[in-house]
Amino acid sequence: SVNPMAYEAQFFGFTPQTCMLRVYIAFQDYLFETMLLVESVMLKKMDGFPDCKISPFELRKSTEKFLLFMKEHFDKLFSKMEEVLLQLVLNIPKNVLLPEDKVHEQYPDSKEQFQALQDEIHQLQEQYRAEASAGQALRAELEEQKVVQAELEKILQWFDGLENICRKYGTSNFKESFTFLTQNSKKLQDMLKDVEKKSK
Amino acid sequence: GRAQVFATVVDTFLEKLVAAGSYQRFANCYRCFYRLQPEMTRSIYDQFIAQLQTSIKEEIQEVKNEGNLEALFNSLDKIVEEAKNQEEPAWRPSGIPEEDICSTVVPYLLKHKLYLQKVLKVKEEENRKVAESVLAGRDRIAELQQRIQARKHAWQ
Amino acid sequence: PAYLQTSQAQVLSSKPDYQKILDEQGEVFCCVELVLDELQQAVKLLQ
Repeated sequence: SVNPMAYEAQFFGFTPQTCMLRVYIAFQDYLFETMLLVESVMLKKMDGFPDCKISPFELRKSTEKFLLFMKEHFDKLFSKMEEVLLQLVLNIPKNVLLPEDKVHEQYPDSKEQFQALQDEIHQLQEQYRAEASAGQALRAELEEQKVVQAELEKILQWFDGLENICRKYGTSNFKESFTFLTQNSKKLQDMLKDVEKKSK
Repeated sequence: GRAQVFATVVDTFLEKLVAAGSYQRFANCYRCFYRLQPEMTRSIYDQFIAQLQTSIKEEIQEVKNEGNLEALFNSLDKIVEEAKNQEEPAWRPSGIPEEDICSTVVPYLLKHKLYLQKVLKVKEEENRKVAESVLAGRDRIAELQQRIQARKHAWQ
Repeated sequence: PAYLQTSQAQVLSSKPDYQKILDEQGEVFCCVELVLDELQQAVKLLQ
């Protein structure tokens, strides 16, 4: 099975295999280009020798022979280099945790914790909303109380006003006044009876 | 360090490649040309090797610059050094983002929970004070009712 | 309502009927009106 080296890709920003492939293709291209350069230089030099019996075809065969040999060794050596680099350099050991993943070490049972926290938070939010409603209701009652208190105080003031009127017109104590008036009217009735009797 | 190992491995690769493509092998392959111009063959070979080495080294340098590999290698060496006492395998992404994101989100949820607990406490305290005023108001209204009743009874 | 589960649930659930309190004061006026009517009649009688 192929190790995708995803964790290494997270750190480096590229997969190590991609990096090695890029390097391999580049090296291979340089080898081919340089060989072509060698061949073209030789061809140019051969043009300078009119007695030269080497054909371009023969030269090409020599180039192919040398290139084949070089390519074989190149592939073997590159394969070893790739192995070493992937194991020792472009590799994150199994016991190593990258700094950005430290949180996973702190919260290993995060799935259960996440769910429990979500539930708790939901409950707290509901509680807060309820308290906010309760606060509004309490403040509304305070306003209502102001109105009711004002009305009740008005009634007491009305009683005060009534008593002030009575006092203004000379009657601060109705009980005493009525007792006095009742006694006086009884006296007057008695005097009238007396006068009527004496006149008869 | 990784940077050093990287440089050494690449240098070793080049050395061995150059050793494999020796002058003897080169001359053997280009025998016809070698017979014609032995000195020129040597010169061409030397240039070939020099050019190949230069190109390969330049490519490696470009890869290192593009990927910021020097800095990354040093950083990774430090991280590996810090974890040297860890024997257990470390956490790795599970491949299920919904699960992995939980750990990242949990600290924020904990903070949010603490914040909600705090504001809830503040709100409860606020309401407690308002409730005190409400109860005082009710007492006052009850007292006013009693006084009105007393005045009514007095008139009666 | 949701606020009945809150920290001041007891206070909120014992809210008096303020409208009823105000309505009851009408009875006070009726009563005093009766008393004053009686007073008036008594004074006329005495007069």
